[in-house]
Amino acid sequence: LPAKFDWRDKAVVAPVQNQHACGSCWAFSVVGAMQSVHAIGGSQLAQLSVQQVLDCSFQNEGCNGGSPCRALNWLKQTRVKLVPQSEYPYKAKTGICHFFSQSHGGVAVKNFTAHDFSGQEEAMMGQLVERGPLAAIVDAVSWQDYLGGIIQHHCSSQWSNHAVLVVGYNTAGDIPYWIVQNSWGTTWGNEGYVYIKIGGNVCGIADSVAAVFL
Amino acid sequence: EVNSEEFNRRHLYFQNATKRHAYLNSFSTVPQSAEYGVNQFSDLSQKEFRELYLRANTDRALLFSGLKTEG
Repeated sequence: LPAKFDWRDKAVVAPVQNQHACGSCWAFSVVGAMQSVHAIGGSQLAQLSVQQVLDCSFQNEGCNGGSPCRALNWLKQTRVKLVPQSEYPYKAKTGICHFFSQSHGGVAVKNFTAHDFSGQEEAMMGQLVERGPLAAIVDAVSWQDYLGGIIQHHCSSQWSNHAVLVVGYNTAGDIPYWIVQNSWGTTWGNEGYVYIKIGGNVCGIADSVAAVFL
Repeated sequence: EVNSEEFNRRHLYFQNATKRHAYLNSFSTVPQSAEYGVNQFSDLSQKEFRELYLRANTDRALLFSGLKTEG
């Protein structure tokens, strides 16, 4: 594995988004992974509709919350094609699902994996390099006050409550860390990103990690 | 408005946030450590923040076994 790896260097990570006052992080993390894997496969990097997942993934609860795995399961079972963000823009509130014909263009999930990599974060690094950016759930209670730097302490792995996109890692310095895209806008953290120490499952970053296949 | 009920409540949340920052920063002893401080969420209570932004449900995933499994 390379000492550091960042999918942003390959221009396959879409810009940081802002979920605003809506509990839609789970949809942002899934759509972020799909956008990147689609671009890694050779397509133009295009922003896909988070609102479509928010409104239509019926096993989840829209702005009241959801889980990346349940969203991926819905996408896999239904073969729903996510349309471009421009066709179904984000509104930061749960709406009525818009349906599109099968002939309508879009990106569908063929399959996904979800694994607990706790105690095996090096294998998670391999998964990231092999599969592309990963949707992960974390405990982000202490992120309310985060300004920047590498989170090493006081971020439990007991109770997941937030979903994010792991886009890279850097083990070249004194403290190895994950590079994680959040969905709270670019004014939060390191221009919208948070760095989490690798090892010890800090913030529960390795508890449930999903890779998508398109 | 200054001294309105809302203002006083938010001011209290802000004061609580600065205490949290001092506590969390006390662990940041090595270079590159995380820093905590005033940001766009500092006048939210922890309960408000959680209810607005921390709504992901826990997914129980299989322990990675190193096998090449799909799905």
